[in-house]
Amino acid sequence: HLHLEEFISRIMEAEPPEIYLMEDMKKPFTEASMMMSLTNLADKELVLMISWAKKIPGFLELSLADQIHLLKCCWLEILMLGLMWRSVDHPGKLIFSPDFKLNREEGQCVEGIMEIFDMLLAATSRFRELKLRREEYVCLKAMILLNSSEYLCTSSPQTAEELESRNKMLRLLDSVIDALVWAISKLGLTTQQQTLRLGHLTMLLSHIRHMSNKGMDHLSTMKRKNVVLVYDLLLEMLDANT
Amino acid sequence: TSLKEKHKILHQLLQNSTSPVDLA
Repeated sequence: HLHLEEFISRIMEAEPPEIYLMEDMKKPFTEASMMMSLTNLADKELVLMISWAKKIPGFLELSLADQIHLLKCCWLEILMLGLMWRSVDHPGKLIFSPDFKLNREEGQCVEGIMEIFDMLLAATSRFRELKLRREEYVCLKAMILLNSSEYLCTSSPQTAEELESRNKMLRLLDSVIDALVWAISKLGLTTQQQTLRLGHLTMLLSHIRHMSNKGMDHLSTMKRKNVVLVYDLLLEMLDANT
Repeated sequence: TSLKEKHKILHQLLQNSTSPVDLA
């Protein structure tokens, strides 16, 4: 029941701090060294992502099963959107962290990753064209968290508790959508331009879902081929998707 | 219980009030 302005300011405050890889980077990368750096960073970011989700107003009121479900579905989309946000002012580069920046050619050393880098760079360019604002970015990220297709489209609640949690989740999604509409309304656009912007921004979410699916397949393959040792939280999240 | 076992770390982090920065 928070006012939209307060809701946005709460999700802005929930933003995770800047994270550093803090590794001695030996260039040129090998397939194993780059995958190790990427997975180490992802593992660190995942811990912060859980803390971020807990700060989204209303998230902790969902059942624990739903919290787990939503996070395990969206984690790679959230990582990718964060990466795009950090990279938006750096054309041609992917800013994984302030001490781990890559260009597309550096992806050559990992089989199959350049295709994903190219998709990420293209989607980042689109956000650059749209001049994505921070307020919009945090709303899109919260929408990804709540937009599990498995949850919304395939499962139906069986118990009263499940039904209650699902209803809470839908109300929370309403709040995030309202917040995004509100953020767009502050940009001084005409009503038609606002509607178009909302459409363009939300349509990008399907591209992010696609990239995440590609990324998940890629990481599973790298793990299966023993290119990289996946462990801890990242292993748990990857296993949840395969 | 199965959720707890399957998602041990995730479950722990969701329930834990310890600063995630310490855990990271």
